[in-house]
Parts: sequence; structure tokens; C-alpha cells
Amino acid sequence: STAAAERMSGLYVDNGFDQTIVHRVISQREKREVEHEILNLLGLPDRPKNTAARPPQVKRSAPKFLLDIYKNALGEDEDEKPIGEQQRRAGEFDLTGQDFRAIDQSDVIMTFAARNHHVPGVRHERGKRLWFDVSEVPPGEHIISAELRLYRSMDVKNWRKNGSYMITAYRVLKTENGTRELQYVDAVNTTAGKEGWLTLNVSEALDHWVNNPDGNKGLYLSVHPADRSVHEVRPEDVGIVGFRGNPDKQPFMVGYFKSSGIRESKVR
Amino acid sequence: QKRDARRKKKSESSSLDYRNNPYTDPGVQYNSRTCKIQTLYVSFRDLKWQDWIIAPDGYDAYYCSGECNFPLNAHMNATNHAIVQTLVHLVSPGKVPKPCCAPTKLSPISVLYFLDESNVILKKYKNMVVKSCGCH
Repeated sequence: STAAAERMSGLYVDNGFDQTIVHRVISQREKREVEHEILNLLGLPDRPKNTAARPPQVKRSAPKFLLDIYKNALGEDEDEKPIGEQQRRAGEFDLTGQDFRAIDQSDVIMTFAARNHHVPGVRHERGKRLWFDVSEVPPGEHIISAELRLYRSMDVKNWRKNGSYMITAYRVLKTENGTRELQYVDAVNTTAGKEGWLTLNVSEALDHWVNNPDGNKGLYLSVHPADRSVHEVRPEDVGIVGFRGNPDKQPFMVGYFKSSGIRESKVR
Repeated sequence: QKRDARRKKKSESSSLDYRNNPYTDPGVQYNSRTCKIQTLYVSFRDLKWQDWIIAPDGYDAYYCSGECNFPLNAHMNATNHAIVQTLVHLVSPGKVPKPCCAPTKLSPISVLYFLDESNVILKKYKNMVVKSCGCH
């Protein structure tokens, strides 16, 4: 950082023998300034939003997921060479070979917690709408892939815990006059007795939202019995945990990005 | 004792060779530190950044320090250009500086940090850890 170098130049001098020696000890204020410059260089110039009173916790599903990747899927020596297949563990989030490939290719992996974001004119039937704030995606990042992660719990009190279900994600397109237009994104089958994380490929939806922020009206989640014997059912009736469920089981989206190589230090 | 005496004699002789070497930079002591990798641990915890940096607590960054003096030994990992620059420096010390002791190989680190209350980023920072040093 040029600013940091200029600031540092007053603190260290060349002794004439091509050695840098300490000229004087910096003050607390200057120390804070230099620390801020380093954070700026890392792309972390400020404390995260809304965390001044209570520091964020790692108990939510999204931070837990990335901590799981950090612990289990990255090489210990942080070298260019990825960790060996046999050393990798699926972990709590059932990471697959496809996930490991995306992790290896990524320079940035970002999670987005599902939110209850009201969009005027959108009526819900039995399905669930999930909205994600993707405004913090760094500009110029190439999207490798994105997936929606949903947790299916066995803690379902009614009859619907049995049978097979098709979970389909649609992108909400228009909301004029209360009518809704949906575009198919991806679907996954789940069967009775299966508890754990389900993943849907939402790469196209994330790409659309990043490039068209005004068009971000979220995803519509529709659940049907696989044999279509009855109409759409509510996701929670088959055990899908919503954004009001247990913090470590809440739905979230994860995006894998390849860096453009442009340093995005923010101007202060 | 015999071995120590032999070693001492050899050391004195090599020191004498060094003093007699016409290419040795007179402004530099023989025992000055040569260019090599030095330990530096950057602690995010000490900097009180753990509120938003989840992992790691810190990392071994290392740095390169020392002098690139003639003759540039193999362990300095010197480039051909650095060797030529050293010779030119001996001819014109006031005009051309000695080569710099700098990293020759760097590796990345991954940092996991909070973006806001619930969203997190796992980001790979390239060229953050010094793996080896050399004269450039």
C-alpha cells in the first residue's frame, strides 16, 4: 500500500549500508493507522456491520460450514498443492467430490444466510421463499458455482416424515399484480429416513442476481411428493429447516469464486 | 584440542583470504549477517482482530533480511543479475547499490472472516508467506 509505505518512511531509515534501522518508535495513533492499512490491504477495512454490541458467533450454519472447509478441506501448509483425496473428510456438511473440486479452484468462498426479505406483490402458497443479500460479492469475481444448502431433519411430528419428496428451487422473476413468474433452477429428491444436508445447484441464479441486483427477488422452494399423489406441501412438513429453525441448521447459499487478480482495497 | 586448533588455523586463514580479496566491499564487515529468512509471526489475536477474523489466530509470515555481499554464495539463491549488480556495485559503490535481499518464493494463506452478523468469507491471499529468500 502506497499510503502505508509513505507513512512507514518516517519511521524507518536507511543507515547508509543498505540496512533499514528503526528511526523512532511509533505512537499509538500511528500504530492504529498502520494496522488499519494492513486490514485495508486484506480487504477488511472495518468491523463487520451490526456487530459493535455483540460479536458474531460461529454457531450459525453458514460460518460453521466455512469453518468445516477451513479445517478439513484445505492443505495444512497452505501451499499451492491441494490436500490429498484420502486426507479429505466429508465433515458435518457431507462435502462431495464436486465440492472439493470447487474448493480447490476457488480464491474466495462466500456464504449467504437466507433472509425473510419482503418483496411487495409476492404471494406465497405452500412453498417457501428464500432471499439472499448478494450485494457484498466483490466486483470482478468470476462465479465458479453456487449451491443452496437445506437441512432435512427427522424431527417431524406428522405423517409426512415418510415417503419420497421432490424439492424444487425456482427463481422468482416478476411480481406484477400479485402474480408470480418462476424459472426452474434445480431439484433434488429426498427419501424417508434421510437426515442431513441437501444441495441444489443455484449458480445461474447467483450470476443473475450479481449482474442484475434489482432482479433479486429470491428463490421459491416448492415441495411435492415424488409420486405427485397430493399437491404441494409445506417444506417444514417434510422436515426442511427454515430460517427460523435451529441456527446451525438454517438454510444458506454458498458461492465459489475465482479472483480477477485485481486488488480491491477500498479507498478510505 | 588438535581438531579445534586446526579449525582455528583454517578459520584465520580464510579470514585472511577474505581481507586480501580485492573484490570485497570494504564498507562491510566479514561477519555481517547474510541474506536469509527470518522468523516473523503475525498474530491477529494480539492485534485484537479476532472479532471478525475467525481463523487463523495468526500466521508465520517470515521476512528476508541480511546483506547481499560479494561473493554471493549459493545459499543466497542469487540471480545472475544480482551477481552482476554486486560486481558493478564494487566498481561504483556510490552509484549502484547492492542487490536486495528479498523473497524468492511465496505461498498463500486462507483467512476466514465475518462479512456481517451471519455471512462469512473464506478467502485465499496469494503471496503472503515467505518460503525462501535470495538476492535480487
